[in-house]
Amino acid sequence: MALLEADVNVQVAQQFLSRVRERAIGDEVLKSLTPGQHLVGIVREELEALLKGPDQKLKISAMPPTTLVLCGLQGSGKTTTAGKLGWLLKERGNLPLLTSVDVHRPAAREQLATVARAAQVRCFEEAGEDPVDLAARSVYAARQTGCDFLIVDSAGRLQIDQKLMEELARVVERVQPTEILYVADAMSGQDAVRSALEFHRRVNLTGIVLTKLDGDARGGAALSVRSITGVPIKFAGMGERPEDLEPFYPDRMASRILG
Amino acid sequence: VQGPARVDADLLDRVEAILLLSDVGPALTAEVIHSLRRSAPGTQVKNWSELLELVRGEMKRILSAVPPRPKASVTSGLEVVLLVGVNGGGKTTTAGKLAARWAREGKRGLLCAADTFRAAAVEQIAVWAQRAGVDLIRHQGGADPSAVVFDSVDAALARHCDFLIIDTAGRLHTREPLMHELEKVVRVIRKRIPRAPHQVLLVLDATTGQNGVEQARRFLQFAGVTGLVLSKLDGTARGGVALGIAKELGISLQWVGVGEGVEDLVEFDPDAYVDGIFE
Ligand SMILES: Nc1nc2c(ncn2[C@@H]2O[C@H](COP(=O)(O)OP(=O)(O)OP(=O)(O)O)[C@@H](O)[C@H]2O)c(=O)[nH]1
Ligand SMILES: Nc1nc2c(ncn2[C@@H]2O[C@H](COP(=O)(O)OP(=O)(O)OP(=O)(O)O)[C@@H](O)[C@H]2O)c(=O)[nH]1
Ligand SMILES: [Mg+2]
Ligand SMILES: [Mg+2]
Repeated sequence: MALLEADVNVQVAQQFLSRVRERAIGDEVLKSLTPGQHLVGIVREELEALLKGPDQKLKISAMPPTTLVLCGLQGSGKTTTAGKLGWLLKERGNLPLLTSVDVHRPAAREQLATVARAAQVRCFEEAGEDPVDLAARSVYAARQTGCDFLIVDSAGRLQIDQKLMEELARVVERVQPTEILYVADAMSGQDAVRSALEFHRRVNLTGIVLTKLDGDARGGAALSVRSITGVPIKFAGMGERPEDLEPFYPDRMASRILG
Repeated sequence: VQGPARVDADLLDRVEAILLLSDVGPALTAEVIHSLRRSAPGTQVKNWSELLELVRGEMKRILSAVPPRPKASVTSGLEVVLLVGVNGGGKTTTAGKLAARWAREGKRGLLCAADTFRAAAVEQIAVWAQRAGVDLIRHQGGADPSAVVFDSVDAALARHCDFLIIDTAGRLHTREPLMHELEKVVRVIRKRIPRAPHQVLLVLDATTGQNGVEQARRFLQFAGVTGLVLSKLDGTARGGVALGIAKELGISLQWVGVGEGVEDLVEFDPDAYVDGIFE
């Protein structure tokens, strides 16, 4: 019940609980002097283990620029996250170029340009109407200007929108990114798994960014998405400013989900 | 001695799964299942469609139990609508859609760009104002939102508008200073027009989980929410948290966003909504 209140997906919660039950039996919780505490301990450990991923760092391409594509549902925080990633890379000495292939949302490209300026990083601002062509030209621009990272912000889209999912697949095909990051809202409910799974099926996600964690949503969607897709959660969005991106901490997330 | 459960346990399990997956939430789902199980001993619910009828009835009852808000007698002929909500829910898009709808109905109105904070927020709503064929009141970037709001109310009165739609910046309900800023915006409107804002619409993303109830609670407290807009219902999420919000806070669902185009806003229809959950 608590897991469901925390927005953990119904099936994920059931699977999780049966794992805990197995371990509890194996661990002989009942023989412990403090069975309640012991059980909570097991739950916490299992949660952390599930949330942890093998590669939580950003991968680097052998051949610069390393290209990252951000994708996800409408309003999840992609454009803002693009700025934050730019900031993070700049702070560690890289030279990122931000680019937006969102030709759908009003003033989307202006938004990224403004965000890039705030993060003090470069933005590809050439005009363009075709996302695939824009993406290709950005890669070229990154190479020409010696940028070692290219961050591609894409339009929000529904995973059931065939046309837009194909558009995303074509952008990915064209720029061959090293990382494809799914940007998901931490306050998402049961449906988070469905959308993440479909995005993963279409473009093979390499990482997840969980945004708006500065709110008080328990964030159970994190557990669901991570365990069902197997994709590691790499970053946590903790606010609206360029510096508000943190590495993802599985132990903190576990405590939060448990409330 | 209680009578036999009048509904087959397997059928109830199926209903429970659907309600949970639609974000109705565990507590409210349990309540619904419980009332289905016990409400009329003696009659047997034999099949899925019969059970669905009962569930539909139960859900519609929850959604319409909210007393329809008495239309505040609009003293100046101007209806002021304030859009609020957490980040990324669809406020700006909804503002544009609503303005377009009312303009199409022959009403005269204004949009107010009260999000003076977020990158390209004014540029975004400017495009929507153009699409709606409605003028936009805007200030320089970084201006005090209360100042733009004040100016927009003045302008709407001066131009004898029928409506003024104010789009505010997204804010997490946990950020006290931002919630106080919103409270101030409401006060500024009220000082100028005592019965305003006539509508305060909370725009909620249909993908929102149980945190949606807490969001609604806070926005009700600081901004006096009068109605809910459930956006992005064209996706696969069902926005079941709207039921909890109706039940616990008495906020009625009024509009549904079904896409990113200017026409993609429909009046809330309980039958269509519940059908969407069970198809
Ligand atoms: N508090 C908070 N707000 C965030 C965070 N990330 C993004 N936002 C806000 O969420 C809203 C939506 O962010 P965007 O970056 O425009 O989202 P998007 O995914 O690019 O949206 P679309 O392009 O329309 O799909 C904005 O108001 C952002 O400032 C975060 O980590 N914390
Ligand atoms: N599919 C779909 N997308 C929507 C709907 N309503 C809004 N959107 C999209 O959701 C994203 C966010 O919408 P905005 O209107 O910018 O949301 P907002 O609440 O004003 O965001 P902030 O001002 O940053 O807090 C945009 O990409 C919109 O096109 C809807 O009903 N359906
Ligand atoms: Mg964007
Ligand atoms: Mg907005």
